[in-house]
Amino acid sequence: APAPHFLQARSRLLPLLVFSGTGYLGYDQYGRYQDRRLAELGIEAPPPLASDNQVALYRSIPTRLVSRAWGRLNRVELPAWLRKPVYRLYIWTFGVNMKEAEVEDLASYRNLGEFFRRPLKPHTRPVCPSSCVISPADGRVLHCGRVVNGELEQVKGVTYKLHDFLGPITWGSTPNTGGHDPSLPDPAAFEEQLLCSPGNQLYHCVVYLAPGDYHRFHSPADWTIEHRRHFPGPLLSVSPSVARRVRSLFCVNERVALAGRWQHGFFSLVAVGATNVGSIRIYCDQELQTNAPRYTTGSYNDRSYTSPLAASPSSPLAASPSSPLAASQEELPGIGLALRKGEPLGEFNLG
Amino acid sequence: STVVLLFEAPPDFSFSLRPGQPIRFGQPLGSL
Repeated sequence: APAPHFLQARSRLLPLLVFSGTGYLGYDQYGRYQDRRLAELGIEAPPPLASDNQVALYRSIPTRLVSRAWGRLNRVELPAWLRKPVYRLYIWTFGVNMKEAEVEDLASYRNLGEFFRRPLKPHTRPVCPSSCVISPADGRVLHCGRVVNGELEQVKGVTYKLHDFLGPITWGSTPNTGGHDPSLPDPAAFEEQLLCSPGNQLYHCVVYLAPGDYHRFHSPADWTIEHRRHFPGPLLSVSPSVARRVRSLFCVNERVALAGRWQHGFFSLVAVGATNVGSIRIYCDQELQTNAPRYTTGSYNDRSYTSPLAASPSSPLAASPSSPLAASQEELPGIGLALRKGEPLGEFNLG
Repeated sequence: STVVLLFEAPPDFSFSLRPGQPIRFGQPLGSL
């Protein structure tokens, strides 16, 4: 008797999948072999950048919508019997160290979103007392070094422009809302504008937070935040494999840039969102809303922390009672928000 | 998610890190 129709279709599909899969693996292995050969010869292979069409195709995926749906799903309270298996699977998949978590009892986390932003036990992360700048988060260093000619590196060999990343320098003047900057200044001149002291240099460091990492971030130095700029945008993945292929990835994605000053001049911390981790919370800024449908991509929304309104106790910028900053934040009217090294600053959330 | 730090410092600032290195909150990034 002839085989059923679905079995016939499967038997035709299987060789096709096997051949295409084998072909892809062969092509991938050949690429790796070429890289090894070049490395043996002392030639550094350029990173295989995605073409404009590939990036456009990726950007056409409604990542913001997917991210918001993911966030909504992760705000649903899980039944008590389901919590431990779900969180254990997450712990096993991403290598979470629950011994460091302030609350080790898995059943007490109502949903995955709450579990994701879990705080750590006090003193689990000692803050280096001698260094003037510390890591603000747990993660992996993607790149660090000097800013050269107004360009930063997201990974070795893949650069992006400082101006595209931070937007025009308007802090210190009238705050701008929803602005676009038509002028594109000389990258090196833009870098010079940021520097406060002649002879100083601009440095940058990129820290990637993997899914299993502690997802809160802290003040990396003693500094004063003067300005916040929120760039709504798509939420592409920022995993190292994507960062190696998509140029200017950090200038595309939704992000929150905090700018201010420290003992040596300009200081900035930029939190960049991703598909799964689309929303960013800054504890001292209750007005900030990220990954919200009302914002259009390609614009930015500014907030000055130096205005008298920003520093008044009734201001929405004042730390909320639930904020980890409530007890320690130092408000300096007309100057900005003074933070000490290691103080809680914000967190990433699922969706 | 990613955190990017951008700061001004004297030219003798040096990072004590290398790309790919795991890092924890509170660890030093570099020194003057």
